Amino acid sequence: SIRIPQELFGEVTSPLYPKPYPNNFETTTVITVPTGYRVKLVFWHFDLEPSEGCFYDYVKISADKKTLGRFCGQLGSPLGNPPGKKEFMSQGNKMLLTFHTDFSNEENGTIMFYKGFLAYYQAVDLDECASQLNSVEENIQPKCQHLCHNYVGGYFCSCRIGYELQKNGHSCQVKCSNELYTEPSGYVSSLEYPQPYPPDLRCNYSIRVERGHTIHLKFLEPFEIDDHQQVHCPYDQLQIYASGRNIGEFCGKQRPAALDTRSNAVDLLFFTDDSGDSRGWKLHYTTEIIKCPQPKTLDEFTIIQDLQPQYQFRDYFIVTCKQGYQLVEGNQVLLSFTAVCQDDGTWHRAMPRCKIKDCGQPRSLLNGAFNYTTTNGVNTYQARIQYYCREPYYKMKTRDGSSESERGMYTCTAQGIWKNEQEGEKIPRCLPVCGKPVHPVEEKQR
Amino acid sequence: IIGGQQAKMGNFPWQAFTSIHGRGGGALLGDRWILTAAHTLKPKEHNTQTNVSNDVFLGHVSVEEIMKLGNHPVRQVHIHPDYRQGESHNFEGDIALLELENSVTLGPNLLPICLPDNDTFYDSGLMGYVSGFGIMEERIANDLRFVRLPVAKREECERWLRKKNRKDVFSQSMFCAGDPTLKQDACQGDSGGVFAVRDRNNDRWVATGIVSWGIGCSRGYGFYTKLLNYVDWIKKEMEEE
Repeated sequence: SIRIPQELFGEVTSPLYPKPYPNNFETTTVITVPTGYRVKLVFWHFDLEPSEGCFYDYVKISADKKTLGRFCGQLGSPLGNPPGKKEFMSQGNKMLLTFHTDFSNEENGTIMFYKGFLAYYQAVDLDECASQLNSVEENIQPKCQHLCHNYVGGYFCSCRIGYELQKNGHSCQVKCSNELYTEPSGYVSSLEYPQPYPPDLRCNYSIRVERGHTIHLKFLEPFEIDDHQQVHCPYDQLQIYASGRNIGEFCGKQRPAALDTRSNAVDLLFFTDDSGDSRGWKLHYTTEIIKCPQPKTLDEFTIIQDLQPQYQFRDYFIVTCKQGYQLVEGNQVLLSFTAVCQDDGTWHRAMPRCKIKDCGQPRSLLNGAFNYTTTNGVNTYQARIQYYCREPYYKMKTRDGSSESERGMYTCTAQGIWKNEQEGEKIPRCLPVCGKPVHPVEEKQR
Repeated sequence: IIGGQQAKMGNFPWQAFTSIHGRGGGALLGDRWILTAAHTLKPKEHNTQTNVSNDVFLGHVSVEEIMKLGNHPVRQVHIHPDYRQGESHNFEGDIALLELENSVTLGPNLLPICLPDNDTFYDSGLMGYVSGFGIMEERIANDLRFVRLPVAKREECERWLRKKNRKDVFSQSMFCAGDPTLKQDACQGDSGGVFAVRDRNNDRWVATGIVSWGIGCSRGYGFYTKLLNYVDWIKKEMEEE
């Protein structure tokens, strides 16, 4: 046999062509084209000794372990079987052309001369995927488990969404253990939806959006997950987690209500057992910026500065108190207060209270005392006391034009300090009164 | 006090009882100062530098009771710079202040006396009271006694001193009170106490003099440190503290 170099096209001729071919000759030419191609052969010239059944001289073409024909004679001869313009195609990339001659070429005692043949072959792309469509009907192993893509000189396989092509380039395996969705909205569904989902799934679909946004989930019809009338989701189940917190486990045919997860991180875990014929689920998720609850004061003395109609993630508000009040968080007095809206829609600090300023117990006055002119014992903002000296032994020191009642009047100020209008914090002094005996000497006897 | 009578509680609430070089008197100024005579602290003809206690008692008319009330510790002694301990006939500047460690609480039996602000308090004939725990005739007093004396005419006192051939200095910073015809006077142990005059205009009692010296007791006039001349010094000393 003659193996000709692998080319995309070429010619094959009989020996000595176009001169008459020799007797007693047999050779097989092996035509190969690259893998992914098939061989197409056409005879451009054919002139062989004709015989009944091409018994003497002939050209035999075979491919794919099949004989495609045995040819002899020439176009128009009554005997023989010339190929004419017929195109011969192999299924694979190899075609065999066997040329056989007998010991003579005579016709009625006259030696005849036949030129032989000239054949042209070319590589033709093999559509490996052609059989894919009919593979089920013809019960043959398809080239690809899922999708087949032909190209000149070859083909490749791919898998449907949710599946992953295996190393063998043919098989597809479920791929749903780490599905990540980061768009602001989108659809998530079980594999094959709305066709029945595959068995033995351990799927994890993660939706991650920007902090400060909440993910809303809305399930579509049909919703169908294998269930049991008495036992809660024993076979297959869809679990939903929001920021790691389980917010539901679903199965059955009742579509879950729309969910506001109040989270920017949602995980859907879908487990299936080894059987079932439910159609699965599909949801549409959307995102919305999270809003914090409108801040509300706990008492009438608290002031929220520049109150906004609504607050969202990263917004903040500042709280102050009315005059004479101070911010208190628990037992702690605060100099200022700011609360920031967090990404979970909560405020990072609870609203403080405004507690009335307490000036504390008034300082005691040496050789004097004080009375409350407001509620007795109450030392809070706007409370008033009146200092007085122990008369007649002491007298309050006053400035010119100022009375003792003015000098002795102290008010609890907004700063939490007892203050006199004229003298400020300084408390009055009680000075000794001289020369005023209570029981001066008296002489009756004259 | 010679020829006087026993004081009742609250009659002379400024009266201090001192026990320094023997019995003496004083008067409360403000609530932590005792006005007294310098010679109760540095007696004439008594140059020994022995440490003596400056015991001061206040608030009662009985010696026994006043001592029971407790001593008021003295923080500092201020003697007038004009005082000359070594000049036995010269009681010039016989004034001193005792600054108490602690203020006292005033009450009906413990009140300060006022200081004079004009010369009318020294008009002759003006009656004043002298009180003290000093001797009476030949007996020591157990209780506070007082006597009412008139301010004497300065010339009378000078004449009286000349008649007695005394070299004692009777300066402008002194005044005299009493009447040689009356057996009424202050005496030993009353020194430092004050000559108190009732100021009717202001309804207050004013210390115009400090019991300072005399020739014997109740045999003529008594001589007093004229406080009006020392008011500035007193205020200065008190304000400095």
